[in-house]
Amino acid sequence: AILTSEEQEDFEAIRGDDITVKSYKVESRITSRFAHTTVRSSVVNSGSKAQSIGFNVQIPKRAFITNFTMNVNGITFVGSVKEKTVARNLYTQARARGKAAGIVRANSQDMETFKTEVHVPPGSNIEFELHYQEMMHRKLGFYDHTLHVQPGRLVPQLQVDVYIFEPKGISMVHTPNTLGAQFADLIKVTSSKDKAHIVFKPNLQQQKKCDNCTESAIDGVFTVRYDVNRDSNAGELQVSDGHFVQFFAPSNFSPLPKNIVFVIDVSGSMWGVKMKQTVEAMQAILDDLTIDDHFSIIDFNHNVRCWSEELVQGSSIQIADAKKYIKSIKPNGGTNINEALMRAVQMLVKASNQGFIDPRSVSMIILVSDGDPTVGEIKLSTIQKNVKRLMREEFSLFSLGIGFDVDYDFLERIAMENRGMAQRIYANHDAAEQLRTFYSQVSSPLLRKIAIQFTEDTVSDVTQNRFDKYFSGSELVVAGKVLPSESNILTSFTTAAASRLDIKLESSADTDELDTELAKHEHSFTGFARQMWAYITVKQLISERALAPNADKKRKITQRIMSLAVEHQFVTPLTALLVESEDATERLLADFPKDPKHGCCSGGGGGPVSSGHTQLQALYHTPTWVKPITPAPPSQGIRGPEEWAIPQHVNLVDND
Amino acid sequence: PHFIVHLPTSNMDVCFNIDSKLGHILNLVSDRGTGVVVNGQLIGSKQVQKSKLKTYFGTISVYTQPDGVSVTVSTVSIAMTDGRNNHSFTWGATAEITQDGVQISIVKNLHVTITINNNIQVMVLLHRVWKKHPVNVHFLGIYIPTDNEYSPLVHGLIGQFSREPEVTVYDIHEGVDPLKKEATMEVKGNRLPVTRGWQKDYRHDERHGSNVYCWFIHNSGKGFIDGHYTDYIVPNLTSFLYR
Repeated sequence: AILTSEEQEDFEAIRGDDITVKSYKVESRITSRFAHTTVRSSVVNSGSKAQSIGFNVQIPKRAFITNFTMNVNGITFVGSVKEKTVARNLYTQARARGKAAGIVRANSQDMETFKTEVHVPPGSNIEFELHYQEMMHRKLGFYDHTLHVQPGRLVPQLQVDVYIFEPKGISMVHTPNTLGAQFADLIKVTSSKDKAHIVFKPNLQQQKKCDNCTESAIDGVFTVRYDVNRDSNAGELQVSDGHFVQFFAPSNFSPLPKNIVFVIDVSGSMWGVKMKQTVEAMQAILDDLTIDDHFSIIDFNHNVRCWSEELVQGSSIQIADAKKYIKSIKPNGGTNINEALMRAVQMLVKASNQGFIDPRSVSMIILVSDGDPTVGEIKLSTIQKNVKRLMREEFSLFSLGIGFDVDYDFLERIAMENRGMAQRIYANHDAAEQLRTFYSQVSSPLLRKIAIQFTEDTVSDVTQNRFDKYFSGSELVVAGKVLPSESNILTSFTTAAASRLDIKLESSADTDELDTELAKHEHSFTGFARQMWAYITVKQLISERALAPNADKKRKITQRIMSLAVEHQFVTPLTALLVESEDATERLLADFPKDPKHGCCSGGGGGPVSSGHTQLQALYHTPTWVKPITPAPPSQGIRGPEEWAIPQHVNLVDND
Repeated sequence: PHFIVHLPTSNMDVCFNIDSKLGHILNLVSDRGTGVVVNGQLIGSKQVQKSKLKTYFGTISVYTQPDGVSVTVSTVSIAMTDGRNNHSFTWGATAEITQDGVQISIVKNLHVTITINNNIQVMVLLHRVWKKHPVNVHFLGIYIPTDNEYSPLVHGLIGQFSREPEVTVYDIHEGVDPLKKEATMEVKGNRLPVTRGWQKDYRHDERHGSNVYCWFIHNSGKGFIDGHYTDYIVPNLTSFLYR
């Protein structure tokens, strides 16, 4: 990084017997909800001894890393994504020659920490560059793009740039104050009809915790929130680089009536903050129900109790009674999830059989649990089978896993398998808000049975194009490849059922127009459609794989994921990033980190975790310009370099 | 609004203008037998020109009982309500919507056709102008087929002509304008001076329209329509005509 004279002065001022970060730059280019982010850091070992220099970046869990490069005193290390076994073999070969190091990946609930360390002699210059890609998901009517900005020190050149290009226009863009109130005025937002640029570039003084401090106050999340113009309910069809993306986010429909069974874990472990926050959230959630809705509540520990054996109308009297009931619950005992879910499904089935449920209404089970089953059926796969067997196509299951002890994977599987979704809830002082926010996302279903289709022989490799429900404030996205055709117009047809009416909407797009437009915009991400299609496809395949009924099917899906991930350079559970020096003699390996079975972070008591992520000491056997470090004491069963085995953090593939 | 009434038996077209006020809602079809009512609300141009403010239909409403389904078409949106649920669509996308016996077909930026129980149809055409024009505004046209299956109770500025009156035109002669002949029309026991002219049908060419040659009735259709045009002003978009 080349510093201006003023920055050079700043650099000299902060330079000490330490590691000095000369620059820390984050740039995101968002085009049509798809973001490519680059984090660059330039660091100097300004001490008098050899030191370990680290590069830590927190990235959103939903992102895929696409590249990492490093330049150490002029030697460049370049990354490439390979199938995991291939990458590991190459890495192992390098390790055998003493020419390998590890990149640590670890998960907290929402973020993933990417960390690498290099041990270098004094005066060394290192430049790190990490790339990742992700798709923005619309929730509650807007997209949130979050960047974790954590330079760790005062930095002469610290800059965050976010460029947004949305072809249909940006309806609103702003930066909620998530980084700290003192930085609010330093964030500049410039926007026009279809572009926006958000820049945050504090000088050294502005970064300090206080006037005379030497620590950086910048450690948090930088958020950009925006939404796009929607001039019709038919959605937005975009075609670029031989791929299409259809966005569907209609509004102006009356919500569908809902039938909800709330299934709440009241076992002993829910005692305290969890139950208090759940009760608080339920008060607001119940108040949101209307006379058109029907509901009931099941609370369970080792027993299962129903507030009402049948669904009741959301009248003010019923709601008041339900609120009172919830407040009276005292958590205690074990956990019989199976029985609770069976009862909930049976309640919906009974209501449906009795003609009590409007065929055009939406039926949901919302499960809140904080732990594993301990009573009744405790085998998770059996519970999963039981639920699937009893559920009907028109019912959905939503799971909320509260706290660290819950098996989130299980909750996610039963939700995904039953047309719902799962969410983690941190068991802290704002758990009620998290619960309410989740409920807000599903409280206004507008459409059912949505299908987005195309004329025969115009497209191929289409991602999921049938959806059970569409909720107000969200967005459905379908992508695929455009087949060669005489016509330069691609048309999509969307069918759906609203409250009492059926709709069929048509969207069309010129196949050449957007590429011409993208070429004019300096900061647009021209390959967005291709990458977005690959991103969605890989994500969907990963979900399908988790639910695959047999090993053969799983294997086929695995192959497909690997092939796509390698082609599009995504680091996934099945691929790894191999970083090699120019002559391929030095290597580093980055794997996709596995979620710990139960929560993460043994050290955390609640809230987003910034500490306690699993650490592996990087072991680096050096070329001439680097001195070796003393191996750290083994942690979690990791053995030292002399007994090096496959690192424990590597994600072993099921059934492989 | 320029009205064109096609009389299939007489094989002629008769036209008249209704020169009412901004905001007035004119009843076009009122059929208590089938429970269908079609009303249009007037909007004005942005400025007075030659001491006159032009008026157009800015909103057309089709309402059907007993379902209570109402389709309200404006130059901005097409809204559908059944009294409890409200759904809104824009002109920006081709769409088909079906609720109970009501079907709505929107052709992007062109027209919307509302069909009720497969036997009554109304097409509303969107006329868009340059947004920054100092005078002109977006407006709507309405086209109602002659073979709609109304009940005998149907009335309204257009509905009344589903029972075709007997029309005789005679004494055709040169008029003041050499391009426009004049004549006498006998209809409903009235003798009316009429002028041969032409109006526009925009169904197949939204910009230029095609000419429809017709006998023009002066004074807001007086003598051709039952009563006076002010008899057809109703209070709400879903109001039936009281006679």
